[in-house]
Amino acid sequence: LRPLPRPRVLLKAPTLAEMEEMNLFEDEDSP
Amino acid sequence: RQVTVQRKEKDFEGMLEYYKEDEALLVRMLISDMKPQDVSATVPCLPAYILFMCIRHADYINDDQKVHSLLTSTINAIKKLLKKNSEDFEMTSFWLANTSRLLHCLKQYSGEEAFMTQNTPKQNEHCLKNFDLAEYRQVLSDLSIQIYQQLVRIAEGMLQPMIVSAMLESGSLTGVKPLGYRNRSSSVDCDSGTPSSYTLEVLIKQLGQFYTLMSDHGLDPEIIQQVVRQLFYCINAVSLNNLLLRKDVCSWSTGMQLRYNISQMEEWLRGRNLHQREVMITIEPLIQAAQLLQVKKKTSQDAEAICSMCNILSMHQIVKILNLYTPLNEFEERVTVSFIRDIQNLLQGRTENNQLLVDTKHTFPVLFPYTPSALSLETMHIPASLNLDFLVRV
Repeated sequence: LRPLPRPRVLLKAPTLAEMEEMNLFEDEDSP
Repeated sequence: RQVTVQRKEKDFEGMLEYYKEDEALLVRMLISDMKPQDVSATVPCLPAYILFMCIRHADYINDDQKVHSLLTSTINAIKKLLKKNSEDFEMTSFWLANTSRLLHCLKQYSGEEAFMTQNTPKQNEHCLKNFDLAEYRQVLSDLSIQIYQQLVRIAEGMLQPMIVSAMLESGSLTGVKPLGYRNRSSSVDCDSGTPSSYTLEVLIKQLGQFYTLMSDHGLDPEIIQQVVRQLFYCINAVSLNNLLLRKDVCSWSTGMQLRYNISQMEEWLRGRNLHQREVMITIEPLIQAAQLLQVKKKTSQDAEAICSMCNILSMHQIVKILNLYTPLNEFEERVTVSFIRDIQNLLQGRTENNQLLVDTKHTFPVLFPYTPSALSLETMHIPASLNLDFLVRV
């Protein structure tokens, strides 16, 4: 009997706006 | 006894392995430093396929951090590149094509049945095994919309200076230009002539360059059509607004030249299989304005014919054009006040917006229909010129 395939794990992603905020935050932090 | 163990060559399964430390190099070579010319001789959207094959391998080895990291770096690098090239049509078109292709790959190989209907058995084998990337698909979809908006903004900005001159002021029809306008050159090219004078040929040539670039980059035909529709809307809006504000272009001869110019643009559309209703409806107001300049404007029958013909123009616009209409040749007559009143009486029942000018800032919402690829990942060849030899074929 073939084993049933595992369900795929949903990878959570930030929204595009959240990514932009994170980039701004990193830019401010960097020397 | 000597035993020979035969080496069995493993087939390429359409995955690309890389060390985590090489991620920054991968993103730099494939995105930040990539020029469209570097991949012009390869399959369109090769960078997207390469990125997807790297994602596939990270999925295959069940490394969620690697998938997160690569997708995040990819999205950030594309955004940064497009910000740096915010006025570059070619670069924007190239990355619109690649971003939407990467999105299609994430759908086609997601393992979701709705996206697999056109897959070959080999393509089904290549579906992602461990991770559901639906949320990243949403991010890429939002990014694609942003890139599309940048693309049309750049293209509109390049066309805007040409539109009035090309559509209303320059003319190639002999004998059409009335006295006083005939000394204007009709063959001034933007390269050699004054910056303010563009011919229709120059405008159409620019549209052709946009179309060729987008096609060469492998942008989906449905998206190309939406870009063309938006540009034709812009041409209609700028031309019609100019007509509605200038007495000197509201004449029979302008109407004639305009109709000829529009027919040339229709030919251009037909030559590229773009002559669809969605595109033509955007320039219908300008077509009706050109017809209005040419038809008879004397009797009540003429008024009825105009009201029936100009079903897209508003009453406000029709009345304005009639008021501005300037007879220039001996066979033309000024439009009488009573004729304009006839038109207003015939149209008073119409429900329409009262605006005179067309909104030049309007952009149509864009749709990105799903377009799976017929190419199979294991057939992809990466040229050595891309300097990606640190990627291992798996």
